Amino acid sequence: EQLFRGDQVLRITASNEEQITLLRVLGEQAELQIDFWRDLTGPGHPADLWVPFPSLQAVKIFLEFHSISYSVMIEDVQALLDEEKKNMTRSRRIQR
Amino acid sequence: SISTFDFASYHTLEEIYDWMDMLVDDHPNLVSKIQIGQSYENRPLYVLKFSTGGSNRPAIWLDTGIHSREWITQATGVWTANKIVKEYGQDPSVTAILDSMDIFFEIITNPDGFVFTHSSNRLWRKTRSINAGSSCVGVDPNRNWDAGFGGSGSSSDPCSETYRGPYAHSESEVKAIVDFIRSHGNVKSVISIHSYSQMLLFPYGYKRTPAAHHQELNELAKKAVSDLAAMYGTKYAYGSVADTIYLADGTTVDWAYDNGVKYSFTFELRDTGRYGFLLPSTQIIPTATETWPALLDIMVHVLEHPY
Repeated sequence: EQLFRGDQVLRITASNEEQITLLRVLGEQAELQIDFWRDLTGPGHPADLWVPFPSLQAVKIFLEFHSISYSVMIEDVQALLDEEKKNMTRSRRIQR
Repeated sequence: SISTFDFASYHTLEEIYDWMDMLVDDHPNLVSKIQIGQSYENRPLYVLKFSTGGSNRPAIWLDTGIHSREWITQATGVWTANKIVKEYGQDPSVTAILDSMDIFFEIITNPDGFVFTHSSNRLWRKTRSINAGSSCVGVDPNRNWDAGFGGSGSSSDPCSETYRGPYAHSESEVKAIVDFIRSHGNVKSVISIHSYSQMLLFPYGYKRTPAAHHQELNELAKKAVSDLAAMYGTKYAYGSVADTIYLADGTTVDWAYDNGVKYSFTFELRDTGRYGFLLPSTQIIPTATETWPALLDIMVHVLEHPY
């Protein structure tokens, strides 16, 4: 089972077309293994970017260097998955 | 049993397939189950057929969960299928639709991916087909349709989340729907449901040229998102795929529209703004509930505007 310990989802809001272009370039860097969960649609619209833990520093430095505003939407993807799994198990136990 | 099934929880493939059997058993005169093909890993591709009789009636196609990680979508599919059954004979709109049309509903459109999200990688989006010459697995089944296939709005890299596949309809999950809709020949609407961006979109995605019925589709989308918002205030964007998000090649709705299905839409269901694909199960019922009036708007419009 693949684990996602420390992976984060960042909510990014590009303020202009130039930042959108930069984010698209970022998304094309295969070695970062990032994934746009909610895609870029235009300036002012939020995009959600899943970032594996090993790429976090590089991505955050990139965003800050280019003054692209972001917030952490999911602090630890694995923690949420663990919670979801627990809920499913509990729900099945209740049914029985 | 059918009465104790918990619609407010996420379920495995087996649980959902079992539930479908129970729904059919409980409503044999309204619901039947059709197998339209097999997935790459040989799982059956099931479609629920809601019909009150007649042969080759005009039909509405619904599918949920072509991107396996979008769990709120499959869960909304289960709730919606149940709602259709419950409302037939009660709600005048549902009754009118099913008295003259059939509804085909594929709740788990990408079963291999769905099972993989439960067993190995909760965030898996694509199919599970092996890609020759690459260690990366899977094709994005919403870039695999023969509508602008291969353009820049998809990826040729098997490791990408939007990998289009080696050729159009290479994925058995896609080919099964294509064959079914073509052989049916009387499908009037295709509604493909995804999550999560809160949008209601229509053709085109592979080009910026407006669809021939752009104005009608746009007005219908406007009404649908307005009725959706009336429930909990969830705001949806609407418009063509290319105008609203970006150029996307090889998508379900574009293929449907280019193959004569005028009322082709794709939903992106809600997020609370925090969890993305990991929406807590407490969101299932609110999401499904608010989506229902919008779905009904489209289906009623299809009924009232035969072509």
